[in-house]
Amino acid sequence: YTFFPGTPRWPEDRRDLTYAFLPGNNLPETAKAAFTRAFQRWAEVTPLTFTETSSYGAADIRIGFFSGDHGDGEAFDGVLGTLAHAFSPPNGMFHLDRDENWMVEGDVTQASVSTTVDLESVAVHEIGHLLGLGHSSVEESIMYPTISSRTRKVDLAADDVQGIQILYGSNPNSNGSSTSESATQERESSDG
Amino acid sequence: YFFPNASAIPPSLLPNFTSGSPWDVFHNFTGCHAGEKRDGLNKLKKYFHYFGYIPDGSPNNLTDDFDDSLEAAIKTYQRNFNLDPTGQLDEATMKQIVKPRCGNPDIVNGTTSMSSGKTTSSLFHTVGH
Repeated sequence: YTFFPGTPRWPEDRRDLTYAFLPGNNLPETAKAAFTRAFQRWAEVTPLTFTETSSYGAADIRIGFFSGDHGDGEAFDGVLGTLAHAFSPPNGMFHLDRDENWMVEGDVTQASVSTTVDLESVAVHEIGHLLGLGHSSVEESIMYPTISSRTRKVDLAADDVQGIQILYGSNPNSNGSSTSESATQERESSDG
Repeated sequence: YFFPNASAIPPSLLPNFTSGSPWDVFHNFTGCHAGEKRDGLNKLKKYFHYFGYIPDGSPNNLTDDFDDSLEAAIKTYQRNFNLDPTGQLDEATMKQIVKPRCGNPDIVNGTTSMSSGKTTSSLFHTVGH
């Protein structure tokens, strides 16, 4: 695990974080549910909680899907390539490439379209950035920078848990059994 | 495009279903080595610049030469991704390069802790992220 320069984290008086979706995206409930599950994975191992709010402007974490140049100097590039990016705490901006073929539930490894990307997998990774983690060389970790299409990788690895608990400590309500090694289902696809 | 499940939308109805990765063209550089000059190699250099492996200068000034900066970038990339740090664009390295990935850089200011294991401080990213 790594951290951003200066090891930024959400301050101690902000442990109950809110998140909101860009209203103009009109996300289906199934897509929102994928983000909810992703947040829950980090909540299980930290004292942090995450609650959806309808107030996009006031939310701690603001989630939006954008195409190409969307004003932050980090343009998206269409199908595959870069999938998403997120900012360090306490910025809270979480951007995803609107041009990807996102799968929101079901078995992505069986997707008929080779460019299908699992939304929950990417969301778990980017939330790690939003909380202060950088990229990791541990291939099994969520914070490893790459993920093939038609791949699902959503379980936090020991590396991820160790990193995030240095920033925030552990979940006081956890019995410690929620930590699991990453289980990745991968089907080699044409892109790699 | 949101797929509710694996078979909900026929591929033929998806405008982008035939599109590949914007990085697929990099496969053409497999086997390219130090000292060579190859048309379009500056795009691969821009990739490494974007993710922090070529830290200096403007991405618009990158040439098509397989120079020392590119070789060093490849070696660092290979270390970060647990590949043999040869500095060459072998198939294993290229296969990793073209994989879809997070847009956040791996390195800032030419320094990475990604491959060094358990560090508590990392020169990872610029102010923007």
